[in-house]
Amino acid sequence: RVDPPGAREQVTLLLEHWIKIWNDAGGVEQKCVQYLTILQHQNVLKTDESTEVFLRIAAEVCVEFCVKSGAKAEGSDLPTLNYKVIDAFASMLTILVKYASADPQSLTSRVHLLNRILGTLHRVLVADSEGPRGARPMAFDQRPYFRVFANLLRDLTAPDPVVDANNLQVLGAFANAFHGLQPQSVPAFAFSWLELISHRTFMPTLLLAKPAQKGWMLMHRLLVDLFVFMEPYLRRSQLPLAIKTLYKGTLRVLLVLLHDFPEFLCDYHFSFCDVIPPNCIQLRNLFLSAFPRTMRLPDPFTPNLKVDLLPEIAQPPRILSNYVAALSYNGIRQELDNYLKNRAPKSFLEWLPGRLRASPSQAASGSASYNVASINALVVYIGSQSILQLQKSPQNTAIGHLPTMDVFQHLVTTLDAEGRYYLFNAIANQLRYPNNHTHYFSCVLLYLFAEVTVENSEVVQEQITRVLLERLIVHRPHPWGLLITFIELIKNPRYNFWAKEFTHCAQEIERVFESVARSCM
Amino acid sequence: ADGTGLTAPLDQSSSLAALEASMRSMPTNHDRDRVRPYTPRNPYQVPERFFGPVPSPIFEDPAIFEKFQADTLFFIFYYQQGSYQQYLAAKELKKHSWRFHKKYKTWFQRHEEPKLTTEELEQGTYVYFDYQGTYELKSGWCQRIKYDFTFEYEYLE
Amino acid sequence: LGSDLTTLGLNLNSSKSLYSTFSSPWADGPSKSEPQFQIPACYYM
Repeated sequence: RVDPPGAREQVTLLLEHWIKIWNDAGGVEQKCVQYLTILQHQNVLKTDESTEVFLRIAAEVCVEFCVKSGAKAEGSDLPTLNYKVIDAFASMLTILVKYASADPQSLTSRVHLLNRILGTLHRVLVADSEGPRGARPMAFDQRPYFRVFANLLRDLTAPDPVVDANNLQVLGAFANAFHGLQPQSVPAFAFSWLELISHRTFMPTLLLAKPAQKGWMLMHRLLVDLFVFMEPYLRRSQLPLAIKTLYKGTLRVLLVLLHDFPEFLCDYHFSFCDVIPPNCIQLRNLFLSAFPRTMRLPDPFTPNLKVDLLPEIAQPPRILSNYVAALSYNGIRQELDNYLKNRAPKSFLEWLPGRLRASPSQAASGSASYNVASINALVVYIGSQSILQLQKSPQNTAIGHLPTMDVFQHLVTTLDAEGRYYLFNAIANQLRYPNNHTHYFSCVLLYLFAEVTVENSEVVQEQITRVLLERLIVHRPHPWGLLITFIELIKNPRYNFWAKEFTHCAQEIERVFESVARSCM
Repeated sequence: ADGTGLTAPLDQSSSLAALEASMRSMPTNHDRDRVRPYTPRNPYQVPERFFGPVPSPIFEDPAIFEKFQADTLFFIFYYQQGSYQQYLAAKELKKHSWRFHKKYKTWFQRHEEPKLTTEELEQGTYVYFDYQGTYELKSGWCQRIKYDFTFEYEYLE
Repeated sequence: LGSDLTTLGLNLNSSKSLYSTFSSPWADGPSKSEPQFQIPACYYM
């Protein structure tokens, strides 16, 4: 970009003037508002273009000053930054939002200016991180930008009579800005980004804002952004240090969500499972072990626990993720609905496994040769249809008699080992807190274990066992539904579990089973 | 910020390189903690060994508020507006069954069980904290009793 | 096998919210600066 002649000097002078006013005001906002008259007098905010030029150059000048004036810290090659100018700059932006928008008493007007400011900061940050001509220099310092955003978050989410209870608009502006700065777009800002989206003036406020689902949608999108970035690296067995560090921070954020906002994790569990690689078992368990705060989970180790008599298992879980989308995308939904209604044509069952294969581009990217999202969606959709059918059918209708079980059984017998693994994973992903999905899918998994009719059925039984076991042997937390399903499998003589060859195939495996069984029984 | 203009994603190795390079400038406590500048309202030169230059950190501890009497809590509430201390004082007053009336901006406490309770209000005798004084009672800053007062719940904070 | 999540510096048994003292994804313990708090607008005179 070519700045208008003299623009940089003018903006620098204006900034110096602002810093003096800000220092003299001692933090009293009203005393700073006089500065707006100076800006108006110089036509700085007269047009969108002049506003953009002012904001951009001001951001560049302040960041440059901050980085250059850092003091060398002992034992570190990175200078400790002095934030006086950055803090003053952020305060100026706050004053602009509150008092300089077209109609300061209008929240919409304020948010419009806030969006403009955040957009400018985004562009300056990206340009800085990429360096001249897209060279992406290694010298980018994320800290001044982090500081500006953190200050803006603190100051603009504080109670204000104009914003009042409608802070979702302000938070939404920040959420959109952070979505634009997501790690996949600006990896050099990823650490700051995670800290900002989990900031205590942002994340909890967004999740507590009314109406609840709008704030939740925005937070959900940001977490998906995070996992979309990390997914290719988490799939590998060895994590680079930077990813390990980012992952550790992610775990902490998720633990705060699990403790303070478990319902949020519950209601979006489906889409989170979609973006986590299958090998991240503890991470997935974190999502799946969330349960509503009002619920008291019965101890899964209670002797003679009658799960089917628990009142909670009659209730459906709330699923806010759009799990039907993946089915509509590859044409499965219509054919599936037809089959579930008419139990015909039989050719549907032959056709289905092929539709679950990954597209050539998905396969080329090195992920599974199956479209795992489609399998996940298919399983949940079948489950919800099945439960509806059971509710309409006479009492004691067995799940094995439903057309939905035809689909499961056919897939079990025709998919290869990899496909079956994803299928069982998708079923096990529904083993969560007591609700009718947990109960249904627990029954499905146990039914498939007991009724598998392929040649060498122990291969399938071993696979079901493996899917459950690998979720149990990792460190806690463990979802309630997972525990009760495994306990049922090993305790109920119907499944004849301990007679299976794979439970004794190797000493290490025997020890693992004994250890898990001991803690279960 | 308006959702357009997302930067095109890099390939994985470039992303990882950028992420790894950014580890050196990860924010630390120095970068995230903004110290609120303390400016005394009426500066006066006093020996530092008697009066510290900044408020004592003991007032950041919620536990000390349990030791304050109601008058002290009211003082903090009205004279430290917008501060963490006002928040803690309000919390402590609520623990002692004081309730804030949003219209009169004062604290009320039931002197006895209400004579009447509906979904919208309760009525009875209350103690309230007079921080302003009224036309009839010019001197404020004390607790007063009010008979037959109606506390509408729409004004309950 | 994952890791022991109880060693990440968060009091998972706390009866209070964790977010009010959560300072950073990479901090080993709760924030030492004042916790997050909200003052209702009606508290301002």
